Amino acid sequence: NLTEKITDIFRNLGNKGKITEDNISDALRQVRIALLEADVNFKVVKEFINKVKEKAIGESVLKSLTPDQQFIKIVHDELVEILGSTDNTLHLTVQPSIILMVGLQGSGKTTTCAKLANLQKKKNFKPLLVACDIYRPAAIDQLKFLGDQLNVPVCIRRKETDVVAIAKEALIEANKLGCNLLIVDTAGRLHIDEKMMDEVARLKDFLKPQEILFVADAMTGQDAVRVADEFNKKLEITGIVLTKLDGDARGGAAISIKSVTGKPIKFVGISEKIDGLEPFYPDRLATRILG
Amino acid sequence: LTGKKNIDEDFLEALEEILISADVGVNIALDIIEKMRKDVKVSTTASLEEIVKLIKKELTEIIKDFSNPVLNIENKKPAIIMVCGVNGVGKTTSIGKLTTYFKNSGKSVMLAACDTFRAAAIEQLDIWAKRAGTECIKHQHGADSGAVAFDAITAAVSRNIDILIIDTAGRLHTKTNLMDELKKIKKVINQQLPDAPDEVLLVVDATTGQNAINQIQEFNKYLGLTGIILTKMDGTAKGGLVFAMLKDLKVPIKFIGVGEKLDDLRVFDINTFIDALFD
Ligand SMILES: Nc1nc2c(ncn2[C@@H]2O[C@H](COP(=O)(O)OP(=O)(O)OP(=O)(O)O)[C@@H](O)[C@H]2O)c(=O)[nH]1
Ligand SMILES: Nc1nc2c(ncn2[C@@H]2O[C@H](COP(=O)(O)OP(=O)(O)OP(=O)(O)O)[C@@H](O)[C@H]2O)c(=O)[nH]1
Ligand SMILES: [Mg+2]
Ligand SMILES: [Mg+2]
Repeated sequence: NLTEKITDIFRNLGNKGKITEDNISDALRQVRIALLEADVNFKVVKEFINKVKEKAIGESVLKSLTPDQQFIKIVHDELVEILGSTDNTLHLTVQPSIILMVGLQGSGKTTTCAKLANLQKKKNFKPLLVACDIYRPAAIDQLKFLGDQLNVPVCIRRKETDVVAIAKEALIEANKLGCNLLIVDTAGRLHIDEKMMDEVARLKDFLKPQEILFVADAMTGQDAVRVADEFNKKLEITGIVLTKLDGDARGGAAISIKSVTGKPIKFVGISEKIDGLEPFYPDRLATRILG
Repeated sequence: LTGKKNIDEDFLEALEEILISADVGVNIALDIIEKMRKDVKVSTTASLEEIVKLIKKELTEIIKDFSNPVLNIENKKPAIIMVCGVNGVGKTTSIGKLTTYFKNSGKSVMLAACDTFRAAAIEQLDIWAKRAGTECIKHQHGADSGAVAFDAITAAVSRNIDILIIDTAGRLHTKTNLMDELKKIKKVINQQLPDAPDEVLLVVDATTGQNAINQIQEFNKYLGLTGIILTKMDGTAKGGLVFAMLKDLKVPIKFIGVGEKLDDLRVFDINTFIDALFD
């Protein structure tokens, strides 16, 4: 693993402790490979390595008694800084508050909608799930099943072909039922599908949601940067949910997504179950990414 | 002369980045670019096109023995295809597409809804079955997947069906109990019909990074894979994982998913794939 490689590199520099820009380059190269293998985007890795190089060549590593540990600490801390602080607060300051879920196909939006409903219900919100995926076969049934499981109402309009119309109905329904939180599920869509990106932009314009959460699969590769950038440019997302972290994907996509959007990672999905949603802890993910 | 060496180095760095950004993986990318550095032709040619051509040749070398898109479905009736993969990659949708693909070549197809776990998974497959004009064998939500598979094979045999495709629940390869369950389903199939399943296809999402390698390794270990379907190639991900998949794991890519509709399935073609990497 990376820590062992770094330790070896610094050990081979001998006991003179004379660390120079050239010696650091070997260690930096190992970090670069580790981050690329962890699926961090190559442009993000470039910037990251430059930052680490600056810090490592500085006084602390050159004079340190344990330069390998010091170097790893600089790398780890730099990752943690990019990943940001634990900010899983949802800014649900209006009544009713609205959360709009968006993302690529299969990333975990529908499941996360239900998980969020479960979470917020425990915080004494009265959620209404809104079925705005009118395309995927049985998407509405899927959300309905999850809502029923939670005893949370689901706004469904099977015959409706315009998601904004469904959203309109949902606001009326929320009022009727006394729900103070709308969680809106949308169809998975490609960031390059203009028509579908326009649809979710229209939904945003109508609903003016307090939170727009970009749901991303933790195992996403180099493409994560481009996808997140497009969604953010189009919608100005307010937060990120990283799903399927219960697998063994290193999760470097998180670094890519965070650095290109600047938006906080609010939650992580850690199982298929309804309670499988946790707040995001940057140092845990940093350790995982470094392998 | 030194000026030209610098141009080549910039070319090579740019090409290394193209490969890495396509998810080819840092090891394969570095190997190929290192080969280019040592290649006499590269140091004597100035054109980027020539270097790209050489790289394409290297990439083709890696995967040329694995592009037989033929499925092992001609010699048995019913031929059994088991579809598996991690969560959300496109298994159920791909089964709809495969149904259409087979029906277009004159085969009769039947589906088995062996994802009895996820919310509305059975309903989802059933809709694809209706759209593709075929029948779906299903039990109630929560039923035993092995029992559904058993019933489906019985029905496929009695109705003289050419191909039975079995949908399974998405599962992360790290969950040993779920991987054991999948192995048990395969065993049920095999006990009922010798030599079955005839194909065990792993569905992999093209947007996946290096974790795809782990997925293939584990599913291969538990089930023995006969092929891969690489989905969501209509996005901007290039699917460069294919090279590591074929080079190290040797599981052939059979199909590519290029959209969400019934006809959005293509037989995997090496040259088209490699050309697309550099678009
Ligand atoms: N293991 C695991 N599975 C998850 C997690 N989140 C979602 N899933 C699974 O991932 C698959 C896809 O989830 P969905 O909620 O249907 O994804 P989606 O984004 O709504 O999909 P589309 O609507 O088709 O775009 C399902 O099998 C879920 O059970 C997670 O955190 N961990
Ligand atoms: N753009 C695009 N979307 C696809 C493709 N294949 C599948 N999808 C979409 O990906 C999402 C997930 O597809 P499913 O077929 O439900 O995936 P799955 O593997 O069966 O999911 P689980 O059963 O929950 O594990 C759906 O929104 C599909 O429409 C493809 O080739 N391109
Ligand atoms: Mg969904
Ligand atoms: Mg499925």
